[in-house]
Amino acid sequence: EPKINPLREAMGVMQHHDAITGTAKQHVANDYARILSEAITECEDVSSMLLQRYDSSSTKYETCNLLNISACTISEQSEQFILTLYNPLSRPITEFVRLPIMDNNKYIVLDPQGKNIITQIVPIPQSVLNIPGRESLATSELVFEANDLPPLGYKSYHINKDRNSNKKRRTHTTPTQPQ
Amino acid sequence: IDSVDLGDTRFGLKINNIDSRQFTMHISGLEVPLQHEFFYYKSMNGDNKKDYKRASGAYIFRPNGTAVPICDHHNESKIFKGPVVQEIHIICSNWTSQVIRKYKGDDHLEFEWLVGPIPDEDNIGKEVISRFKIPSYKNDKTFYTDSNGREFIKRVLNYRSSFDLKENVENISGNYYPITSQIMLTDGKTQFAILNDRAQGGSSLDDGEIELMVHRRMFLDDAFGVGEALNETSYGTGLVVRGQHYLTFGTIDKQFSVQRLLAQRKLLRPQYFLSKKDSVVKQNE
Repeated sequence: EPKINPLREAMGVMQHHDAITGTAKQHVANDYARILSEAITECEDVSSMLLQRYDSSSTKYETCNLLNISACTISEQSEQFILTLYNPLSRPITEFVRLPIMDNNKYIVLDPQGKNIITQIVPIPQSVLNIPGRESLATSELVFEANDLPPLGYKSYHINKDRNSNKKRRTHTTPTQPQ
Repeated sequence: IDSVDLGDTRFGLKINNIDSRQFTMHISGLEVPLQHEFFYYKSMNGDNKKDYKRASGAYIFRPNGTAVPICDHHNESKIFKGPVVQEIHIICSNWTSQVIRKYKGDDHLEFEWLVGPIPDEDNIGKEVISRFKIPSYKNDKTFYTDSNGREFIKRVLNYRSSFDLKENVENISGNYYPITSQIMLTDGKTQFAILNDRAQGGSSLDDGEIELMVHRRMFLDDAFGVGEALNETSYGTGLVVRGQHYLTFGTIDKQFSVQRLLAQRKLLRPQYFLSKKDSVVKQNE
């Protein structure tokens, strides 16, 4: 509860437009971003602890706040990692996952049953790579379909860089001619 | 090469490669022409001493004239096709670009826009919009906007249901409404809707047309209280904003469910947790 309360407070107290939008003074908007950021980090700790209970490990579960500019240290730099998705809806849904990666290495994605999932690698647009201040090394995104995410539940995917793949076979997506 | 296709004849988009504004939607075998373009409104300058001298600012949107196109329509586009997604990367100008994509099996198109930093050299405020248009569409000056994701509210151009609007001097911003999740047109048989990933201002200023404001940068305060111009800077240049619009089109009997389910999927998206770990698949299962 103490770790969740700061986000409750941030959401509850500061929803007036003069606190959070363009009609807030810049330093007020910046301060609200700070409050939200700190509160979200505390909630992430709670989510991580809950997930650790599920898999009986001490591995930290992290979020990537910069996925909106196609940047994520874990997916870019890890040889293997696990993506766990939480579906907040009360019905099963399909999510098309996009994870930033550094190069065109081939990746193997396994669903919770160990079944190989079809993946595609798409270049990140140049305009995103040029965003001022973006420090990510990712140049492509790994895209795959995470289907049947359980209602209000979790599903995990193993993602491994395939070191044995031949360079020529690595690129899944190439510019194509019209069909 | 004159055109390229995303998706298929059940739901797809043909893109005119010579003029990147022109598209043709394929909906269940039908062909529907579509135009998409980025524009900006020049912000009104003024000293706020009289109403007609009021500047556009953080509180009010007050354009000076009609929308100015941003794009160079002859820029080279790149198309990528694979088993999961098909997408086209379009560069509009050196500060505006877009990716249009269609995921396998989806019944909507995703327009991922990226705008900024808005240039400030001419010291004229700019309020950037993304405008979709189906030229032949007849919605009789009527459009629908959501109310915080709940029921639709009927909007009619230059009309207010609760009083007699004699003259709308602000005939652009006077028809703007908050769009928190969706704006929709209908001709009685079909529905044409754009869903957004964040609250934006939007309108339909002409039949078949939907516009949403995606970014704004101004250099004057509008004197409503904040005392600062809406001129956010980041790395000394101005903000870059990236987001998505989702386009749906189809017959009325199907579209309400398509829009509702899509809004839920996009506004309450799954949360991502990543972990570096060597666990075995069995444990993960």
